[in-house]
Amino acid sequence: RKTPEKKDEL
Amino acid sequence: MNIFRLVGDLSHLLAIFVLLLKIWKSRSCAGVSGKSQILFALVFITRYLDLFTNFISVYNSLMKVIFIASTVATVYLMYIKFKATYDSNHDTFRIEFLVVPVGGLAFLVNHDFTPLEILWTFSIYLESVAILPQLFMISKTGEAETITSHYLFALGSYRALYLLNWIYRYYFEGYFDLIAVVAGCVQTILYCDFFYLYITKVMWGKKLSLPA
Repeated sequence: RKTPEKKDEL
Repeated sequence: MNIFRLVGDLSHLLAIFVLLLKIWKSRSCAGVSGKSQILFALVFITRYLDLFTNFISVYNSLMKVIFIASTVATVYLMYIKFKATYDSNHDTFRIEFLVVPVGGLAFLVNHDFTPLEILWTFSIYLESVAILPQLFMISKTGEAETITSHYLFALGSYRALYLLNWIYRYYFEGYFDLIAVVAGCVQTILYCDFFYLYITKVMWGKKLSLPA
């Protein structure tokens, strides 16, 4: 399970 | 984008506009904690610095701009335009007791030791506790206007919906952000007492008042 580099949430 | 996140974002947006409209229409910010609003402004400004560094979507950028602008507008209305109606003697929570430890924690526990990432982490931690001055104010005065409790309900629901979104994303996208999830749980737990009062009182047409 990874933490995405790009934050797409608000 | 899933339904939980979308409804969560809309709930967040609704909360901010309910508060702005309440202040604007009544020409008064009585019962609203200016300190919580300053913290939320700080949350949005430190989190959305990535507006300039990476583009996700028009929706994402637009929401970020709206969140920053509307919260700064709320702070402006409270501290400048309708300053005379601001209930400062009931808004006595010491925000340095939140900002300083949260800042320290953001330095120590983050995904990556870079300025933007530390500020993002700070913002996530700070958001989880930013409502405390408002809840403290309500506990001091023992009551809240109905419109203020609608604001709090929408604001609290937003993070609870995000928790569902993270469960969904974990199963269907393999997405998992421990920092956001832990902070989101803390944030939602802080609202539990309020949710209980909202459901047992405000939804039945009664004013939110605390038992003596």
